[in-house]
Amino acid sequence: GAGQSRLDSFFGVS
Amino acid sequence: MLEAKLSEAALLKRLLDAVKELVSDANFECNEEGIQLQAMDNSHVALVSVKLYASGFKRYRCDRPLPLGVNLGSLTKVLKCAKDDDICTLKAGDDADILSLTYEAKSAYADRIAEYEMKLMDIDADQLGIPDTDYDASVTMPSSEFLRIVRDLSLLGESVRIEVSKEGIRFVSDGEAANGNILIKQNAEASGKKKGSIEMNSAVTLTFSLKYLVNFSKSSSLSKKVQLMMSNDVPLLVSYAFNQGHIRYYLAPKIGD
Repeated sequence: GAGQSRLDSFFGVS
Repeated sequence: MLEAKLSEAALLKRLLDAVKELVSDANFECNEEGIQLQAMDNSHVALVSVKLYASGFKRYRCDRPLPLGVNLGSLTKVLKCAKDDDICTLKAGDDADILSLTYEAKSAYADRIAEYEMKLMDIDADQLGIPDTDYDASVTMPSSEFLRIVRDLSLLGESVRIEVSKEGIRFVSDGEAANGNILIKQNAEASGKKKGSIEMNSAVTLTFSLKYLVNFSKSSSLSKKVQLMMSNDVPLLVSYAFNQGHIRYYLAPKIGD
C-alpha cells in the first residue's frame, strides 16, 4: 500500500 | 492577564472534543486578537489549528501575549463540570501557572456560580511554518455528509482516495474484503437551495488515512459546513468555520504504492 508521509516534509519545522 | 468570557461553555467542550484525541498537550496562545492553538499529533501526520476571535467573546481582555500550556485531558475533565449553556469565563495571570474557569448558570430559578482551577504547564512545542497555498480544488459540503462518508468508508478499509474531477468529488476505499465509492456530483442544487460547491482548477487525486478524517469529523458539531482544500502531493486542509472562529486540520497524504 501507499506510505504515509509526514507534515514536516511539507511545512518547515523550527 | 487573560480574562475571556464565553456565552456558552458548549463551544469549548466541542472544540476540546475535536482536538483531544490528536493532541494531548498544547499551548493556548492568547493575545489581543484572541486565542489560538496549533499543534501536531505525535506522528507528525496531522496538524490542528484553532482560532477563537476576541470578538467572539462576550468580554475579552488580554494585556500581552500569554502562552497557556494546557493538558487537554485535564481541561476536558474540568469542562465536563460545565453545563452546555453555562456562561464560561477563563482567567489566567501573567505567570500563567493556573487557569481558572468560572461557570455561571443562566437558569432563572437560582444563581449558581461554580469556580474551578487547573494547573498549567510549560510546553516546548515545534512551530510549523504553514505556507500559503493556492489549492487546485476546493469543495464545500455539509459537515454531516462528510462525517457519514468517512465513517462509512472507515468500516471497509484504512485509506480513502479522494478524486476531484469535472464529474464531482469521489471518495474511494479499497478494503481487503470489500470496496466502496461515493460520488458527489457538482450539481447539488436540486431543491434550489445550495448545499455545497466544487471549485476546481485542475483534477486532484490524493489518498489519506481514514482514521484521521474520522477524527476531524468530530468538528461537525461546530459547523454545518466543511471545506476541503486540495492540491496534488500537498497536505489536505479540512476547515470548519463558526461564528466565533474556526478549526482547521492539515493532513499529510499517503504517497507511492
